[in-house]
Amino acid sequence: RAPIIVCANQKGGVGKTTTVVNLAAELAHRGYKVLAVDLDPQRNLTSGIGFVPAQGAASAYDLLVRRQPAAGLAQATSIPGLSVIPGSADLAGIDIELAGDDAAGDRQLAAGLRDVGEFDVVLVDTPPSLGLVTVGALAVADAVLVPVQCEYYALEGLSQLMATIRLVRERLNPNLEINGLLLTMLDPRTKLGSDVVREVEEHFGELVYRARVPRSVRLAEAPSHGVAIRSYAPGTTGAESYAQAAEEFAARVFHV
Amino acid sequence: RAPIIVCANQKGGVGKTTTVVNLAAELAHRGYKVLAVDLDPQRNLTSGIGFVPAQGAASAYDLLVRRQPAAGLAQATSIPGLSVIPGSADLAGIDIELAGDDAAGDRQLAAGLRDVGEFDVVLVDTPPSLGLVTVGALAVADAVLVPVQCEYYALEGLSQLMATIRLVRERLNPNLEINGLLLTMLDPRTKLGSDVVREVEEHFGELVYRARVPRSVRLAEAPSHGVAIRSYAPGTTGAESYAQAAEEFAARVFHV
Ligand SMILES: Nc1ncnc2c1ncn2[C@@H]1O[C@H](COP(=O)(O)OP(=O)(O)OP(=O)(O)O)[C@@H](O)[C@H]1O
Ligand SMILES: Nc1ncnc2c1ncn2[C@@H]1O[C@H](COP(=O)(O)OP(=O)(O)OP(=O)(O)O)[C@@H](O)[C@H]1O
Ligand SMILES: [Mg+2]
Ligand SMILES: [Mg+2]
Repeated sequence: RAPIIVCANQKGGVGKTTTVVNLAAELAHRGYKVLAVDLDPQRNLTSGIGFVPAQGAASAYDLLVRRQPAAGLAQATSIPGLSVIPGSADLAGIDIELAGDDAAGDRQLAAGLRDVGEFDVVLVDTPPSLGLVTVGALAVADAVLVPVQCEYYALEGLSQLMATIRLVRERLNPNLEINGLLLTMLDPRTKLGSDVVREVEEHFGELVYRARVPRSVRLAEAPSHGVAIRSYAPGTTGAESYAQAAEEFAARVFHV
Repeated sequence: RAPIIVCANQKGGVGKTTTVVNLAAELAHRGYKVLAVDLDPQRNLTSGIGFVPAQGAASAYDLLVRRQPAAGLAQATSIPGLSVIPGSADLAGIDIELAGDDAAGDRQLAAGLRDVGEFDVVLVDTPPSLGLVTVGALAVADAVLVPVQCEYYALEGLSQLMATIRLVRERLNPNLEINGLLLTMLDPRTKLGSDVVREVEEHFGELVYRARVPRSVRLAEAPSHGVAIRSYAPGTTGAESYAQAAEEFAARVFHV
């Protein structure tokens, strides 16, 4: 079964989507068969890879609410080796829609991700909250990848996120590991940036990816063209940092 | 009754908290009696103004779940004229906790904000989602202030936010107005920045604040000191842009 890696952080705007888009593209380029899953009602992953769903195409709503197996929902993208389960705006009210529904009681909303067929890895993007969708994804995940923006509020939110991960491990998913913490939007010239790096590395040691993603306007521009950074601005620091992160990701997940 | 202005945008990291902190501090400096309300379980507003709640102090949980009037929950801060209802981590699971509860059916969760006593204005920070908390705040708001980060994904999310505002106006709160859209984290030297500005101004015209908040590391540093930008880095472009935004805010809300 393909490992399921969920990218999560309830702090908004820390680079979750950007990380899933660019890691997925890098891994596909290296020959892995990748399934990217967009569980955020904002659907930024879907547009970030330039995927335009066909009318009436399957979406993450079929996975979470209709509990369909992921194998039947995956759609090929223009990037060789990369398929996607596109996002759905209908997920916006899911916490309200499903709460009280006994079937959701086990929180195994994303159980369909265990049945993906021929992929090597499943990468999941989540919304900025610790509601049913994110908890549902963590409940079936093998590991969680945490982007950490190198700024103060993002640092503050880490302890709450780690507490939620522990809770999910205790109650829903004893196998849930931490894939790692990836520092994002780092401006090493600022004291704020270097302070956050030091704090995170002191607390989390080996869990922190050696790759650090710099703040780079190229990374903010790429989504408006619907392509990953490796196509939009190859050779830039943004592209190189995600190439390095993909290398480390493969070592952590596939032990190569 | 004091006007209730809710700062909302489901896109994460666009500057909601930064806007509430700095507008609240500016308005308090101009002599208005301001109540800032932290409805985000991340509690960034509470720490951004350097407020450390006393043990067992009242919080936003008392407002939304215990439905207590805001007047009894407001606590004075070190900034003259500014009081706060601090955030609560217990709000993280509120969508699940309250869904199905008939009392929440009317979505008037934040009705206690109508009973604030002697304040001139209530400014509300919300989490990055369109769940019960944000909808509950919009249901009792006089107007909504929308920070718009000058980047692609933030632009994409605007139509979903506007659709939600229209829905709230039709079903829950016919008086809900749009206070305005405030452009944030603008780097005018980039094509991305100027493209977003043009798009937003073409679509929203007069609703867009003339003040534009530049991307400024000072604004990202201020929260780690628990002070507003006007105290942390007076005279910088970040401080000046929020001073100008407060001027426009007062004109829109108090018609001065
Ligand atoms: N390293 C970077 N340098 C500069 N801009 C970046 C970087 N990474 C992401 N961005 C931009 O910052 C914004 C936030 O990133 P992104 O949307 O990926 O975060 P997110 O955590 O997925 O947000 P949300 O919480 O809303 O889902 C986007 O406009 C994105 O293009
Ligand atoms: N104009 C700016 N220039 C540079 N950094 C900024 C600016 N405004 C906010 N920031 C920083 O960007 C990050 C996101 O801002 P903020 O937390 O206020 O957004 P938010 O919309 O409240 O996020 P969330 O969706 O998580 O609630 C914070 O680290 C903040 O300090
Ligand atoms: Mg995202
Ligand atoms: Mg915030």
